[in-house]
Amino acid sequence: YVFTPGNPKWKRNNLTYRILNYTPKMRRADVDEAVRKALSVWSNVTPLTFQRVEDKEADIMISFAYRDHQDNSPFDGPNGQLAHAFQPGEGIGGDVHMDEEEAWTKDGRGYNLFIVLAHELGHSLGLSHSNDPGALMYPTYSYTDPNEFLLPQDDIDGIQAIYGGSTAAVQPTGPVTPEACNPKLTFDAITTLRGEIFFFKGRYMLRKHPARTETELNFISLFWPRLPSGIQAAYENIETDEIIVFKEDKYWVIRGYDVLPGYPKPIYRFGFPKTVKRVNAAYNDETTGKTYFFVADRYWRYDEKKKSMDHGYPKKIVSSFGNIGRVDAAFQKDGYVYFFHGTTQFQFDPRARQIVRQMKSISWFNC
Amino acid sequence: FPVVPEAEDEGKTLQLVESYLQNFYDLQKDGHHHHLRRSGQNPLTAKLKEMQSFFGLEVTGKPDLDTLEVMKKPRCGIPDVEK
Repeated sequence: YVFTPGNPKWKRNNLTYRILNYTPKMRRADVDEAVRKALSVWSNVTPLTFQRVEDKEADIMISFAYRDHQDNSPFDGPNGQLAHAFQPGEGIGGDVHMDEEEAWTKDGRGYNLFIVLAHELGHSLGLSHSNDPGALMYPTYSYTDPNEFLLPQDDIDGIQAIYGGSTAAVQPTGPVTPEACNPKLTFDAITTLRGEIFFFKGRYMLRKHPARTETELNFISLFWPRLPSGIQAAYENIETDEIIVFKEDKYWVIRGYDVLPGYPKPIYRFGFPKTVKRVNAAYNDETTGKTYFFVADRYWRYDEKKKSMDHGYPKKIVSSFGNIGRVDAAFQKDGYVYFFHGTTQFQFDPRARQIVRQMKSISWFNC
Repeated sequence: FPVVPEAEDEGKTLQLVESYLQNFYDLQKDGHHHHLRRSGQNPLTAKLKEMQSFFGLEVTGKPDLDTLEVMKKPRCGIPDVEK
């Protein structure tokens, strides 16, 4: 996180805000809600309070503006610059200007008003841009479902360094952006996809292309906005050129950039008993076309052609794969199966039916 | 005339790079047109490196594809560095 040069801050904790005008692209109630929610992002983690006022000057004046709006920073039309805000201070200090020519929405279409407002209010309170790609104060727009939004730890650390902690008994914490070479890094799910490997972690995915040394970090929502964060299992069906991802008792089917319509669907369509509430890991055997699902200490085997579970399952994981413990994530590549358990990774040879190597979880990232 | 397509692209690229660095990395508008290809440390190259470093890109000082992709992303109008 970065403080605004000169460390400007509000001298009071009880601030006021006013919504000067509205965009015709959203219902007024939705704009009010977006503003209220964006302010609560910051008041939830600090002693700050925000009271709405009408018909008088407020500390934070929020408005939608068009091109040159007399503040020496003209907007540039659709896309490009979405909004800007002014550091704490009298007059224009603290004010937030949204570019009226953007497609403001309350969901994943266009630009989500809540997300952009929450970012600009960070400036209104004294924060500058952070170079943490997962931070709210990162300069470029990225969509997160407002219902799933959690203020990242980098932003919490920054705003609390200015205003102190929350008055709540328990200090709120936020998601930390995964770093590929962090030896403590564990994964929620892993799948191959057209020769690449996708490692899922929270709302992020680390993408590793065999021909590139560096690892790319993206939000899951960048490719698949309809998917939730916290994917728990995933596998690639090479025959159908699809990946299937799981969370709790639901699954989605993805082809390229598209989540197929009609999903999510219940996992019980695979033939799991109702006692199974979630899938921990999965991989598709590229030789037999069978898919292996790992749940707690057991596993099932699914016949993709017959579209049914094979008889004789579930079986104990240890009975077929050895002492690999519970499986967080799994994928198959070049004939070997890689099982991830915490920060440990096991390379399993299905032909020899034994573990042939043990590595760190981050071994794929050229650290 | 006609304009060589690549040259035209370079013109557009230069325009994008210059305006981005003027808006967000305090590249001075000094009326001189910067050259993407001139070796050595012209102001544009220095600012480009600063931007690449901020976004965790490979610091090449050149407007490579990854850098241009970031420059085209919708974003906040506040500069990334002190203006």
